[in-house]
Order: sequence, then structure tokens, then C-alpha cells
Amino acid sequence: AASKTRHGKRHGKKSKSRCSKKPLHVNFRDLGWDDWIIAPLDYEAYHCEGVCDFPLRSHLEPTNHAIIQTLMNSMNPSNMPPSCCAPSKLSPISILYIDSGNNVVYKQYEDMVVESCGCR
Amino acid sequence: VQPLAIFPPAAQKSSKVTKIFDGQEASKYFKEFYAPPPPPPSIDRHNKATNKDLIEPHDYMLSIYKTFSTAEKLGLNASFFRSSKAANTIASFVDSGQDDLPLSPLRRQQYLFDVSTLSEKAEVLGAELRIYTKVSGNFRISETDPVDIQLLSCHDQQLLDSRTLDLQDSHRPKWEVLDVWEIFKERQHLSPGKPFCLELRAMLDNPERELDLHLLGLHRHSRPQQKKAILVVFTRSKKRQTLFSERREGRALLGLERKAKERGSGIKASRRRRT
Repeated sequence: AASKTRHGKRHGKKSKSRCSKKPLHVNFRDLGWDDWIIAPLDYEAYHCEGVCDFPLRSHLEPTNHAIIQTLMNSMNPSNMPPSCCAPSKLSPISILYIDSGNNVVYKQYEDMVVESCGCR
Repeated sequence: VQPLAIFPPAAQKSSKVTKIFDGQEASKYFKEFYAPPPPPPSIDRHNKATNKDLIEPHDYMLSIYKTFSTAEKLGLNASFFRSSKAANTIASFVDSGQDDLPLSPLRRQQYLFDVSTLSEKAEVLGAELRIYTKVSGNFRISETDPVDIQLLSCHDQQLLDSRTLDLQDSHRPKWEVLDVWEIFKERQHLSPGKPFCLELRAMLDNPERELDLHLLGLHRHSRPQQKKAILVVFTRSKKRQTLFSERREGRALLGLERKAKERGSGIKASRRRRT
């Protein structure tokens, strides 16, 4: 086992953090989409990052499949990868854009911002 | 800007805006909400003149966006607002009709809207015509004589909706809103793919006669883009649409073609990058 500091953190090789949401700044200008999106030109969102390792935490709301896969991974990592850290809840955002007929359209797009991450 | 009020279904309506926020948070959001619209994008921003730069969104559409995106930040579901008619898509179509010669009297106007980009599968929850009126300073009328603006079907001259102009405050510019939901649904069903057409006239009582629409500031000559009439259609699509579907619908190709002209052979690299 790797040696631990007094705060319980591991020394040496940086361990991967558990599956959680991390800040993500989305900029439509950088994507080259500012020629059709009027607003917003950028917004604050999240992405999911980290490992789904055994034992899975309940706040990650793992699927039953993820529990099995994680257990199998813990027993034989070379045979089975861990389950995936992925968005488990998303929320919409409003977008004002220009459609193919040059009309200005408001639309509420579903699943644009990660609210929580889970093991899937 | 004509402010768009937020009306949650069960809340009571105050003079202008329903009070749905409290304390400092409310003042912060309303400050943002009523802030003047952002300046129109410059034509030559970073030497990239796009269609977007040439299209000026109507204040009403900016207002819709500001209201609903602010609501989202507060965790409110925009579809509950009365003004949204529970729609998740609100499309605006700018009038493409033309007037006759500028000096001839304008008794009637035909408004034409190309609604071909509207999905036939989407459920239409509402449609309204928004027209900008500004009564001419030369127009004098006694307070007892109401002026009705009437909307007729181009197809059979059936009266669709009418609005009595408020002449007490008539010399201030104003957007009049006329409900065209029924006729829009009917026309969409009967003549899909054809431009949506509406006819407008202004009637004066006693003696009953049609007014010259110039007097109400309805003529189209030298009218800026943002003051042109718009048809606003409220729809709800159950199908979850991805952002890429809009991207695919022509705009990407148009953009690439335009950029190719600007940059010569740069298009291949651009297309590769997008792919």
C-alpha cells in the first residue's frame, strides 16, 4: 500500500480522483458556432471526471450494471475496466440562434448542463 | 424594448411584472433583465462578416431570451410562464411583403412570411403577428372616434382579429399584437410550404371608411429591420433535438462556402476540422 500523509492522502504517484463534476467553460466562439448562435456566446457548465472504483459511493447513484462491473474490475482489473463516470442528470439552457432560413429562433435545449455525475 | 413580463401560472399579476423574486437577488436579476439589449453585432467583427452580423434580432426575441435564461438561472421552468405558452421553441419570421408606390394611399397591406423552416412535426401552441405602429403627427382625430386595425385572411378576406388603437397615447410608437393562431394552424394544414399571408386594414367609424395606413406609420418604406412586422410562432417538439441538427441544416455549408470564397483554398482544412 502507498504511504499516506497525516491527511490520509497518498504520496508519490498522483491518484485519480473519484467520479465527480468539474467546472467546464463552454465557448461557442471557440467552437466556431458564433456564426449562428446569437446568445449565449459562452456559459458555465461541468464535465464528469474521475474513476468509478470499488466501493461505489451511493451519491454516484450507480446503475446495477455499474455495481457489477465495478465489482468485477476490483477482483480482476486486467479483465474488466471500471464503470464509466458519466452525466447522470442534466439541465436545459436557452439558446437564441439564426436558423437556415435566417429567422431568429429561441429554443430551450435539453441536456446541456451537467447537474450530477454518476457511474454507468 | 417592450418588456416581457414573467407570469407564473398561480401568481398574482402586479402593475407590470409579477413579483417572483425577493430582496437583493431580485434587484440584481431585474437590473440585468431590463438592461438595454446588447448592441447589434458589428459587420466587420474580426474581418468575419457572417449572416448573423447582417441579421438584427427583434427586441422581442432578445427579451424572450433574457427572460427565460434568467428564469433558468433561478431554477424556474420557463415553460410555465404564460408568455411562453408552454413552448420550448419560439420562432420569429420577418415580413417580406412590399408596399406599392410610397406616395400612393395605402388602404391595405399584405404581410407575407416564409415559414418553410418550421417543422411540420412540431405542435403549434400559438402564433401572433406583431406590428409596429407610430401614428403620424399629421393625423388628428377626435377622441370619440376609435380606429380599429383589422386582420383579414388573404385567402377569403375573413376577419381574423381586430384591435382598437389607444389614441390617448397614440403618438408614441407601439407594437400591436394580433392573435393568428387559428388561421395559422389552418393554413399550415391546407397549404404547407406556401408563404403565410395576412391582410391588414385600419377602419374608422362614422362614416365607416378605410384609413390610409401611412397615418398609422405602417408603411414599409425605409423601415429598419428591427421595426418590420414579425410573425411569432410558439411550438413544442416532443422529439429531443440535438444542436447538431440545426448546425446541419444548411448554415454550416453556407458558412463554409462563404469562408471558402474569402480564403480561397482554406475550405478543405476547415471542413476537416469541423468533421
